[in-house]
Amino acid sequence: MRRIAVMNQKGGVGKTTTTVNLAAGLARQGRSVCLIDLDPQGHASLHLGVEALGGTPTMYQVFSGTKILDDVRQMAAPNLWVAPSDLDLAATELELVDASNREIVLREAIDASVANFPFDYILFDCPPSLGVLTINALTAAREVLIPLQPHFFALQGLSKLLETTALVTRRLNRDLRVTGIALCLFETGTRLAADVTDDLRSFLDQSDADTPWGNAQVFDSRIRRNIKLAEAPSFAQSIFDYAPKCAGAVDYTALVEEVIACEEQN
Amino acid sequence: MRRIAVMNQKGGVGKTTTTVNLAAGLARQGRSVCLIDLDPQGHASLHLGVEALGGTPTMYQVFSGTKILDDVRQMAAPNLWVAPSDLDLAATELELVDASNREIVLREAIDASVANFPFDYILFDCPPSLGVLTINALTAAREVLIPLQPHFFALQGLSKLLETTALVTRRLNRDLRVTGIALCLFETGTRLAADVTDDLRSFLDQSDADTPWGNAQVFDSRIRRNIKLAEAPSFAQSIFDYAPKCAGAVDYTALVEEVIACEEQN
Ligand SMILES: Nc1ncnc2c1ncn2[C@@H]1O[C@H](COP(=O)(O)OP(=O)(O)OP(=O)(O)O)[C@@H](O)[C@H]1O
Ligand SMILES: Nc1ncnc2c1ncn2[C@@H]1O[C@H](COP(=O)(O)OP(=O)(O)OP(=O)(O)O)[C@@H](O)[C@H]1O
Ligand SMILES: [Mg+2]
Ligand SMILES: [Mg+2]
Repeated sequence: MRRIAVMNQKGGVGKTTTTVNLAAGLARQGRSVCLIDLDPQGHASLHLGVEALGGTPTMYQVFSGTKILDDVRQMAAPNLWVAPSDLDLAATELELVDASNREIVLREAIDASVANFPFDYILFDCPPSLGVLTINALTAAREVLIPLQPHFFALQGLSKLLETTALVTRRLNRDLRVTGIALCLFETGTRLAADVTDDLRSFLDQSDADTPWGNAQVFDSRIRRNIKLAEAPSFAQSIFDYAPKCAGAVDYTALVEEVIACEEQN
Repeated sequence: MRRIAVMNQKGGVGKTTTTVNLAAGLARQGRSVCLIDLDPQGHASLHLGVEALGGTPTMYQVFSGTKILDDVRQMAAPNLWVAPSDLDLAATELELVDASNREIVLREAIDASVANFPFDYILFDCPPSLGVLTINALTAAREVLIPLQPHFFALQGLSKLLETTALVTRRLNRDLRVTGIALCLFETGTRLAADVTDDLRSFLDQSDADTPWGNAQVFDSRIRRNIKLAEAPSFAQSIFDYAPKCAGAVDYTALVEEVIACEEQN
């Protein structure tokens, strides 16, 4: 079972769009996938048409210990399940402040139900912060996938993101590794994208092999800016259902294949 | 003195780009402006070339009570000051959990130094969350300016953002009003932008006049997507210095003029 945290504290870089389309793409390739929505905005849930209304169990109950994961996950498509979130989850950050197990609640919830969790992939969609929800994802995951918009602020935040990952590796989760960086919202032909991509590749080339990102790569597949990717959520569809021939579907299909290609190593 | 919180919990919608270019534009029009960076990413500080290194005093010290605002603000350009932040500020959320005055620390800090704070405008750049830092901005501000990308997820989050503003108005800051919504990263010609803009205008038209957003408008000036706006931060320049004739500079000039035009009412 691969557990992949999709994270970046920079806002609006394509975390949710990548998590949802990667999950949907893997499910279409016959993998069984569970997407866990860790963002109180609940956008991944919404994107998959699972709006947590009224009494729907959500990840908030898992963090507060009143529900187990099996009660929360719902089927969104063949092979694709989602454990939804809503704004209640915003309270978790404060509610866990004094809890001794605050960083491992999610890992414990997954371990407790692994027997009933026969998934090939668990994907975590993280909020734009390095708070307790993201730390829980890093502690429960084995791999990190970093969506990154090739803009100036993105590079600036990367070192902090990697430092946080290293901290989690040292203290909470020795096996955690950064699998790769996916360039999102890519504007081909702009000098900015070319410059940031070059900076990124040379940064990774110079990294020590014994860091958690020592073997990380920049995925070959770049997700180009494509308005259909921004339209699909309003129809509660993945890009493969909404516009299967558009550039967005082509790019995410390529990324799905690259992620599958690393299966032997993980 | 106008105090404007630039906020939206949705990530990557143009909060920092708007705060910095609005601040720079107002300063060029002869207003004295102080930009307060409330995002631990410190992107507004970085964008103005003020990187908080080593012992530089930051907003973290203001929230922990070890420095006053006058010690923290630095001049970034004529008429333009910035009170910088860095990652230390991420600790404030947890450090203020038990503080009785957790929501009003910033307002108290500004009120304590208003005599030395002869500014025409104070602008707050908020992080992508509705946590204690954003609540402090809403409590210290009199106006809210909401940058919004005309995408599906943006509308979805707006009602929560307005609810939070109403809560602050009821409990902490009776005078708080939403001045307007600035459409950012606008892609002219896409149906999505047109649909979301229509939805937005009809949502506002139907709002009760006695809500904090009862008089809010969608600013006429739309900030079009323009790569120069994304390049300017890497040169630590506002758009007016970096590329004064590009569409981004034209759009932000128009927004500055609209904000100035509301001066009589505030
Ligand atoms: N490749 C793309 N082309 C065009 N639009 C995109 C693309 N990827 C994402 N978007 C749109 O850009 C916006 C930001 O993407 P998304 O919400 O996935 O980012 P995020 O990192 O999850 O944001 P947050 O930090 O708020 O969680 C969304 O409106 C989304 O629909
Ligand atoms: N109108 C625009 N055209 C092109 N790029 C833009 C525009 N506005 C902002 N950007 C770029 O898009 C990215 C997101 O903008 P910005 O960082 O200002 O958003 P934000 O809401 O402050 O993000 P966060 O939620 O992380 O604080 C940045 O890389 C910025 O340079
Ligand atoms: Mg998201
Ligand atoms: Mg910002």
